[in-house]
Amino acid sequence: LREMVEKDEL
Amino acid sequence: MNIFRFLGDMSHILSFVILLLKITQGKSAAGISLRTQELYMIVFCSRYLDLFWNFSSLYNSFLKVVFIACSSAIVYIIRFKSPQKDTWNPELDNFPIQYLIGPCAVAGLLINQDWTPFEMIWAFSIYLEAVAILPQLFLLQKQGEVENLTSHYVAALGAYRGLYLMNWVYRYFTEDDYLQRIVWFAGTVQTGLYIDFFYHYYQSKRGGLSRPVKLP
Repeated sequence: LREMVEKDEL
Repeated sequence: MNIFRFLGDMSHILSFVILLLKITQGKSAAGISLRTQELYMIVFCSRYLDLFWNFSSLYNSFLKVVFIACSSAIVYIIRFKSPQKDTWNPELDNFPIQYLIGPCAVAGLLINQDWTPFEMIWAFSIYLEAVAILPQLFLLQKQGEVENLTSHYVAALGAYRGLYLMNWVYRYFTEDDYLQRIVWFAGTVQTGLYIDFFYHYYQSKRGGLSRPVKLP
């Protein structure tokens, strides 16, 4: 698993 | 986008609507913590700085603008507008927010995703949001009895946090590459802060009665 970088939550 | 995330955002918007209605129609900010509202304004302004260079969806960008606008409007009304500004009681709403902002800023600098300036600011906003409700909860605690609209406001915010938690669980099991330690940790702390409030909210609202919430 990769730490999520893209910010798709508010 | 899943149903938990969507309903979470909707209940977040609902919380703004309830609060704006309360202070504009009721002409009073009594029982509302300006400190908490200022913290939310700082949270949104710092986290959504990326409006200028990130685009994830129209939905996201639109809500970012809505959150910044609503929290700024609320702070403006309570701080500067008559008659609301005269109903704000600085002696009651005196939580020392510098003790929240300071440690969150340090935590943002030290614990973030990849050591870039925006990631530090973004992590700071996540940590600060987790504790931003504290001045409001302390104010309610001091007053003992909570007005209906104010309790609905806090309940809508709590529901938003709870639904986001479910959204993370759902995404964790349905997406391959989904891991957000910082957000999960801060979000769990944040949701935990509402548990006591929800207990009293449930106690006073059950049976369809609309009694004000009483806090010990």
